[in-house]
Amino acid sequence: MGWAIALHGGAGDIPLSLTLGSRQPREEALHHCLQIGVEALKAKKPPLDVVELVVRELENIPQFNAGKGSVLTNKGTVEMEASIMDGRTKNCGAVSGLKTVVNAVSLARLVMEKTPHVYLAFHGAEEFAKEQGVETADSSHFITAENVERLKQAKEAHRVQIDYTQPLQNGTKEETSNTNGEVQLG
Amino acid sequence: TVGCVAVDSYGNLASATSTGGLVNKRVGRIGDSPIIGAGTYANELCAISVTGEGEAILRATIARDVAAMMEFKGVSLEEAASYVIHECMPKGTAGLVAVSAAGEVAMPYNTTGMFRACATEDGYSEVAIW
Repeated sequence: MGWAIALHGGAGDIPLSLTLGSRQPREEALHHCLQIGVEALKAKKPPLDVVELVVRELENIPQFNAGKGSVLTNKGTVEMEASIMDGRTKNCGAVSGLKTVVNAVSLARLVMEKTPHVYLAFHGAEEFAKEQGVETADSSHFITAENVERLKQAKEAHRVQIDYTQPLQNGTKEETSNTNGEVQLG
Repeated sequence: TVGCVAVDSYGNLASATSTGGLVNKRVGRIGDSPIIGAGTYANELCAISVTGEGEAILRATIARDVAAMMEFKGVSLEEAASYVIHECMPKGTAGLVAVSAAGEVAMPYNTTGMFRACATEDGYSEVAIW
């Protein structure tokens, strides 16, 4: 038995032709976050601290879809969500509908540790964030030009899409969309 | 979506997942990431963080399914994670990262790719997309 760590920055239709300019910063970010996690485990930090630390770092990297760089709703806003769970105790915390909290995962941990609840959402979660004094920012902090463009493309294609879905080419029909424009893969 | 799972040398496990959701999602939509058992789960056997199409992941409660297969069928982490992703999920919808209390790592996905990385105490390390 020994320590181990694994992390992800999202799955989806990532093209094999991904340009170096798109690939390199993400690969560097993965290396960087992995190193942070490895050092924390070597320093004997508890796994709960390690996963929070690594996810906070991933949230701060705009190339990934969480925190800064979150994708946009149909209203052009961000609504971020996160959860965390301790395997030993099965204690857990979760948050949804965040518009201003810089690191949603840390608020999820506070829900776990500071309330008798598991899940807080929308204005209740924002109110709890203020009570706890966690770092917040204006919504513009989370919105990137790339995600404004992705929302525009998704709206033009009348679809809801998962991470890294490629834009439809002109004339390409979205075969898996229903009348609401939602992808029906499930 | 981003996520991380970790186990220490004593077999203590934890999991965390965070996301902005889907591009062009309806205001008020909640995905799998904050739902314990769907996008995130950890117990004394394993820890799992999931990414992909939230609605499909919610229907399949895949994080808990991986743990349940290990708990009830006694299969390995690799076998449980692979089965859930490749046999229980529609192709192109999901991937996950998982670690077990014994320090095993699994990172299966049925999408084109998944940004992922892992390391173990014995010196193994991997960063990959496809």
